[in-house]
Amino acid sequence: EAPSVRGVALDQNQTRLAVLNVPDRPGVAAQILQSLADKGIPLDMIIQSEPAQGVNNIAFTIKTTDRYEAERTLQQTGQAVMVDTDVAKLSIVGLGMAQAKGIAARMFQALAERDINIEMIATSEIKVSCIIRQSRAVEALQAVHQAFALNGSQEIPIER
Amino acid sequence: EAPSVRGVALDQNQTRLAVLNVPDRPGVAAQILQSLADKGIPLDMIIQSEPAQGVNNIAFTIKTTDRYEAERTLQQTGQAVMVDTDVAKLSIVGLGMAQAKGIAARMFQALAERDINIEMIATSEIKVSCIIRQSRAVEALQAVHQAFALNGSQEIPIER
Ligand SMILES: C[C@@H](O)[C@H](N)C(=O)O
Ligand SMILES: C[C@@H](O)[C@H](N)C(=O)O
Repeated sequence: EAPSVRGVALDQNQTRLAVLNVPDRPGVAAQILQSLADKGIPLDMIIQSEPAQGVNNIAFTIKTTDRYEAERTLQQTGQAVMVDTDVAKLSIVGLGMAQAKGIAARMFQALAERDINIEMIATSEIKVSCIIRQSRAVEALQAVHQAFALNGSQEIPIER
Repeated sequence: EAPSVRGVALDQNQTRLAVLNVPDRPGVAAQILQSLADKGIPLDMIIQSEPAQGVNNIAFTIKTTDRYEAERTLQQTGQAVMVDTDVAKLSIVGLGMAQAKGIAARMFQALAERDINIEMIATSEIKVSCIIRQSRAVEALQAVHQAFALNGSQEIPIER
């Protein structure tokens, strides 16, 4: 079956947290993740890019309603924590996204045409997700919807 | 249905590329992604974490067989490109991974116990993927397999 985009999903109930400049050595990510799990805080996205000079950042997105607990938990483990509640997660959902060439590019181009900055990116075979400013969320949803010529019935407007 | 891990997947045929210190403004990611799509190079993971001081890095993983073409393409767009062929992608695959608290922590702990460094992370509701050194790949697969008490019949050993 040809790769295809089936829908667009927007989640405005997201907060981004990041722990900054943590040592790039085994056990660090596990300890941070476990401290959040021990408090029963579910994580939506976990994003970590390349390390540099022996340190790295680990970014998460959580439900905004969990932000105080999550922030407190991370601060207790001695981490420098950045919190940003004004984000939204915009995703395209489909099949064969990894093999399909240019699907992510098309999504990003739709955002670029409206001057919407892409702050974070994570992908899988069935989903390309971006973190953008919450203030641009609905406009971004419409832009990507149009870019993939999806009619109303194919929209998955809000994730949980 | 309770969240659960169904299997572990290891892909050793991965190369990581990163474009470094690109301007954090609309259109940058789109242009880079389009240049790779125009050459017909499929991307597996795309990872971008938080920007800092007006710049960001964008990391990708591709099939190692596409590395020369991808590197050349990115260099032609004027980017500083980092290439690392000695990586492997290890993933746990399941359902309800985002809501399940501690699944990623458990995977990361299994790697930490064997002193395996986690270089990159990206997650979705059905998958937690890490980039690790290729030299530790098989050991990492076994460690995570054991951590989730998966017997041999549930293994999804190699992605494409
Ligand atoms: C930074 C963090 O991911 C570290 N590399 C670890 O393996 O835990
Ligand atoms: C860095 C890059 O992702 C940029 N923020 C863009 O929107 O294209």
